[in-house]
Amino acid sequence: MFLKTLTLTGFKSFQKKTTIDFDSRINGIIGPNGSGKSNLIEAIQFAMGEQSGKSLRGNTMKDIIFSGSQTEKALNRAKVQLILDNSDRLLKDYGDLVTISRILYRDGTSEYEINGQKVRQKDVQALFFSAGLGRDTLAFITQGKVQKIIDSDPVARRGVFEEVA
Amino acid sequence: MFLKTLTLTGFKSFQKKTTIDFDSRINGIIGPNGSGKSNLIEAIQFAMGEQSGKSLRGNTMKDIIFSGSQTEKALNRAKVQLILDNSDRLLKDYGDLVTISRILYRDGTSEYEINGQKVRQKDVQALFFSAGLGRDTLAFITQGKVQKIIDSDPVARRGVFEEVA
Amino acid sequence: VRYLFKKAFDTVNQAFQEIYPIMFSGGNAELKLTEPEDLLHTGVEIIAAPPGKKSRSLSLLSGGEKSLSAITLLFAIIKVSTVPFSILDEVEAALDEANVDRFSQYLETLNSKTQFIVITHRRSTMRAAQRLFGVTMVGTGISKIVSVRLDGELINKE
Amino acid sequence: VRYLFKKAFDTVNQAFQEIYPIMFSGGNAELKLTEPEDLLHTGVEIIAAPPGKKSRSLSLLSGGEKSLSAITLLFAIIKVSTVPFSILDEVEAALDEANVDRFSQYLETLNSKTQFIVITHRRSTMRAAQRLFGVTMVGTGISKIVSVRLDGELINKE
Ligand SMILES: Nc1ncnc2c1ncn2[C@@H]1O[C@H](COP(=O)(O)OP(=O)(O)OP(=O)(O)O)[C@@H](O)[C@H]1O
Ligand SMILES: Nc1ncnc2c1ncn2[C@@H]1O[C@H](COP(=O)(O)OP(=O)(O)OP(=O)(O)O)[C@@H](O)[C@H]1O
Ligand SMILES: [Mg+2]
Ligand SMILES: [Mg+2]
Repeated sequence: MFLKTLTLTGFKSFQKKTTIDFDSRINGIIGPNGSGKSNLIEAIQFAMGEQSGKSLRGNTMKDIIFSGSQTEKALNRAKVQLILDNSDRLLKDYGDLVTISRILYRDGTSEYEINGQKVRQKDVQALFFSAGLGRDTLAFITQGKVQKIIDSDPVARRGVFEEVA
Repeated sequence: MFLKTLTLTGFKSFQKKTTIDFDSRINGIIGPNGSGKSNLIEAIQFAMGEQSGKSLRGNTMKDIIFSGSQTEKALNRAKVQLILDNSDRLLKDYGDLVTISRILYRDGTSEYEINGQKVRQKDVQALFFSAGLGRDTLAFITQGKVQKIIDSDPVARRGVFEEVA
Repeated sequence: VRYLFKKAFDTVNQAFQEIYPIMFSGGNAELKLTEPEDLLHTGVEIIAAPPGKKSRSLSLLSGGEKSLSAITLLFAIIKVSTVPFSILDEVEAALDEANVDRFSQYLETLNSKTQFIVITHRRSTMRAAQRLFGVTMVGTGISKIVSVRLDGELINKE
Repeated sequence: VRYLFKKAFDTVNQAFQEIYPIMFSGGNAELKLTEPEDLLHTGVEIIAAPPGKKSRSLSLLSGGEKSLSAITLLFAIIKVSTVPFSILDEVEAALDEANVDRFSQYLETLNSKTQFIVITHRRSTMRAAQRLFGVTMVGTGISKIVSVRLDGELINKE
């Protein structure tokens, strides 16, 4: 399984519909400070079922909806869609391609879909957990957090090994 | 006033007596990871009266004494000396040069001296506070802490402005 | 559950001991259970000694040594288990040039197992990427994606 | 005390508003007292809008924007008060090339007032330094100081 495509609309600084095809094994993302690189990663975490606005650097989850710029007005919803290439059938119950999407509205409610079917947040989180990408995985290291892994308390580190188990 | 010379013996990874003359207005320190650059800064903070071992990345203050390597034995004391150029008389009660030193023994006791006279920790801290370098100053930014200044709570930031006052 | 945890711990520990000297060009490290007789609650300790050094408390390690130790643990986990994709946001920011080179080289040995998406400002990580995506923000605070070629002109500009 | 605090706040605030657009090549920022009628307990809020952007909560700023905002606040304080020497340990690690250049250029305007000791891995900061000290660790875990010339050979190696 790998992440084939990321599409986001109205998510943080990505006002317009933006699509990226991650067609390589090592994909680099570069750009000046403040250009929106970390926002892209947070869009992936958002679609994977992240439930805390604080983990996406907001005060509340609504802070991730495009809130305007000097020339553009704020939007009322944010949408992120992931397309997973599952041709290795790591996700046993799905076919070659799996589409996962999440929409967040200004009133704070979210709508999740897997392959076009409405599902709950728990279903999306379970899908990724079964693929070895649960909430405690070390596979996602967000900006500034790499040294915290060494500073963390030994018991807190257990979660990392439970993921592997 | 400026920092003219730093001499350290047995402080962290500096086993042997080491002297640096900071004779320029902008002094750069470079070197590979783990070579001892941040240890140098901590030696300056130690001599200025730092009382918490944790602020120098140790569990206790004794952790700053050279604790041996694969070939060398641990030492029993650490000594750091600063020579300040005070020709602008920022420190009104002192002459052109001011020498400040601190020794820490394995039993945890410290000895401070200003110009060869034994003094207390408070006296050294007061000397630097009167020069605008008190404990809350923003002038010292240790590794990894620059972004925390922005993340800190508004009331915690007051100290920075009180220093300036 | 206890049996699975111990098995996961042992395989990661073995890989961690193998990869550490590669990432640090020497030295050695291992993982230890804080309470081996209570597998349901035990914590995991990291013992590390960079080359030439005695093993000391982790808090005395340098910024770069901490980053590299954490990256080594991640690589050990990726090596022994299934991690479909991994996302790293400037994890090598504190590393010197020699360590960034070792980081990007090891990344290349793992990419057949795991897909990587790495945000970086460092040259040798960019060179390890098979494809680069540029993110820019036009004057009005809106982000856009531009495709960049990995030719010399981009790398030199950086 | 209250009068001195307010005066210090006002002068730093003015300098902060002046330096921010220099460091960010545009945009604007200011400091605000959370409780202006209670000068003994009030906190200090930072309001910042990088060029082209609306001013949003500080937590939404990028890593580099946070570092640069903090550096700007330090520079404002150095500009208006007496700070004999300042020690900076890799403060520009998260900055892109353009921002590191602005950082090192501004450092050069302040060094007549304040002496700087900066630990760095970045080229343009090294170039701004009038003197470089190299720290190395011989194989046995002991640190030594070597003097380095600022010639091309060192910088290219980095
Ligand atoms: N809801 C939102 N609407 C519009 N813009 C937003 C929103 N949330 C965050 N931003 C903007 O996104 C920018 C931060 O982007 P991001 O953190 O992705 O930068 P980056 O490319 O990772 O930079 P760095 O290299 O400094 O880490 C901020 O300037 C912020 O103003
Ligand atoms: N008491 C001690 N005795 C001997 N060595 C010590 C002592 N305390 C710390 N060290 C060593 O000092 C090293 C860390 O040095 P330091 O943090 O100064 O590195 P650095 O040059 O700042 O590296 P980086 O670029 O990664 O930040 C560690 O490897 C540690 O083992
Ligand atoms: Mg970022
Ligand atoms: Mg350091």
